[in-house]
Amino acid sequence: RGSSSIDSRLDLTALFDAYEHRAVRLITEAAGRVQGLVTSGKTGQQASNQASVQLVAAANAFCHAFVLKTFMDKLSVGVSDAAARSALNTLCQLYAVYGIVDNLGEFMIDGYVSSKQATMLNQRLLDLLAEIRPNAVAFVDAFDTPDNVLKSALGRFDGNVYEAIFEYAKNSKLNEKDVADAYHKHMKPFMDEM
Amino acid sequence: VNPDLARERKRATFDPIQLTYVLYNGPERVRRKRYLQSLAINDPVIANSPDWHTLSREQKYEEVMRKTVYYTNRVQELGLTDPEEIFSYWEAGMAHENSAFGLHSSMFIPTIEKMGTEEQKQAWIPRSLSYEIIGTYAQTELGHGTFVRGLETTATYDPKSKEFVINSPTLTSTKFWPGALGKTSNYCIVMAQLLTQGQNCGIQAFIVPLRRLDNHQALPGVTVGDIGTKFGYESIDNGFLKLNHVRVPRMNMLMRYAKVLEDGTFIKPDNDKLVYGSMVFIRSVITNDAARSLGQACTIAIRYSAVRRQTEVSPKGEEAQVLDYQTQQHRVFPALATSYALWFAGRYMVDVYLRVTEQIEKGALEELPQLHGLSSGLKAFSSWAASRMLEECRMSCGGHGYSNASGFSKIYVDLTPACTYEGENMVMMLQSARFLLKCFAQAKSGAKLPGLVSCLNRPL
Repeated sequence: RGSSSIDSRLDLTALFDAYEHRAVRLITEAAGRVQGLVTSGKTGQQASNQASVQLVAAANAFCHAFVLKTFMDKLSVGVSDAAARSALNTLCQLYAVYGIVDNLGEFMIDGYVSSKQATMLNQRLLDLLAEIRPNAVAFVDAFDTPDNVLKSALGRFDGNVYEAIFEYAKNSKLNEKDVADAYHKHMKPFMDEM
Repeated sequence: VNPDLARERKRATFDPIQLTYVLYNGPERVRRKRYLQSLAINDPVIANSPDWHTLSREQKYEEVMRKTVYYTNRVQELGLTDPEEIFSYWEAGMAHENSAFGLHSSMFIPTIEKMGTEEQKQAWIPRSLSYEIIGTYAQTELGHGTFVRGLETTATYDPKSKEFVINSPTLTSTKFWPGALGKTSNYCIVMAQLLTQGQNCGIQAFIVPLRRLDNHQALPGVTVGDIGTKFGYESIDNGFLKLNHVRVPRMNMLMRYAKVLEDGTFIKPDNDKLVYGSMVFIRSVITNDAARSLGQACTIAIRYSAVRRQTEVSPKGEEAQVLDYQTQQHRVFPALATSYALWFAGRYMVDVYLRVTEQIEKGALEELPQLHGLSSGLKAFSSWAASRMLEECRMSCGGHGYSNASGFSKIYVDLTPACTYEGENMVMMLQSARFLLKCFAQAKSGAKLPGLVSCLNRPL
């Protein structure tokens, strides 16, 4: 077992704790690297450049934790409908678990998340996909985006996708003439010559 | 309604309207949003607009100018003042087409409001609000981007005439990229190195007239034009600007914080970062844009995946909905979760921005570094994530995702510039990291850190 308290219940506080740990560790390591380079005689700017990949990783991890935190905060105070809150909680779990699985090295490198926990998270990620599946369309309907804004044959609210795609095809400017001008200008002379 | 989609809606475990209320801050806001959207959608002046993808660059510029002028008038007629309501109204009629006066209202006017003295606000804000002046904000140069200290444009104070001489001394100092600079704007806020009494006093903001107000022709010493076609943003005349010793009065430097006295003496601002306030606002808004665009991409991918059927899961069975394939779920559901996550983060950031700017107005600058540091990183984080995932949504729709009929291309080319404008993302992340290092050093020396960065007090 790693130091993290994450288990198969996917408690959001435990998941966030892992994000926070990862961010603090990466910031600490980047700061250590910069300090080490300065101590070895580099200027501050040279040191920053030579630690820049680590610095970006640290800032990225901090932002990732911040985004998860605002999602959790919204869940805890901003959703009064119980069914909606429950569904959104699953989506928040997916956000947190996917972020860990996608960046597993950064969570595991110091053993904070163990390989056993990582295996469990990989499996639970697939479970979450199945849990979200029945609500997928409802989740996107909730964005309340009118068809006029989406302007998509594929994403229409009524789902009449194929009719819309075919209609779009018929309106192609190339279909304004049965025989395109390019045939007369280039294709026919070429074919005659050959 | 397609029967597969109808069945999906019946099987959901919650009523989506409840989440819509959460996303838009309550039933009243949703009702109002829908009302304004229906007004825009059913407006005959806009309803029969041509298919965007069939228009040339020039036609797109003109079409958006037509819509912008029309909607600007309609917004005034309807008496809309709430930014969210105005956005809902505009979006319904010209989604991802970009207002021709977008930078005028989001950068030019707010910069004068935040960085101008009362006298300066009196001089320019009423004329800007009545569209006598249409302005933009020019910081980036041909050879210099996010590193503002490297900008070459100069503003040299002449105490004899009490004027600044604004100059582009090199080819690389040519202002390049600012939106609406090429053909639309007649005024501009130019960020330039202030030189006075033989000293370089750093980057300051100057109001520079570009074009005559009677016939829109470029003023003497001003070379201005459009930079050409781009990946997207085709309706926007991103421009270049060369200034050849253009003289502007002393009052044209925005002097609420930094000042140049008549004799050329420079008075420093309390905080250098105050100069970049307008960019911080836009960065805060970018997270919202990223969330909304990714949400739209998810809407397309998920609805289509519910309708599209492909290959039998069991031999001789019916073709399965693509959404039932685990690989498809693995592609689009994390994007869905991310769009919700960024939505809430974006809302939070705009709230923080409004709170902190209110404090700044009262002279309290303590939270400005935190806002600056966090908004940079979050802008990069959100635009990167949304661009990458939007592309994944597109590809999850197979060949039809490549057609302009899918709607993806219009959203994508509107979203992905956010990775480079208002600060290239890698530089933004490094800026954020520098802020975090400073906080970390404070934490190590025993300081108790406030708010968002308090986690750095945590022992490993």
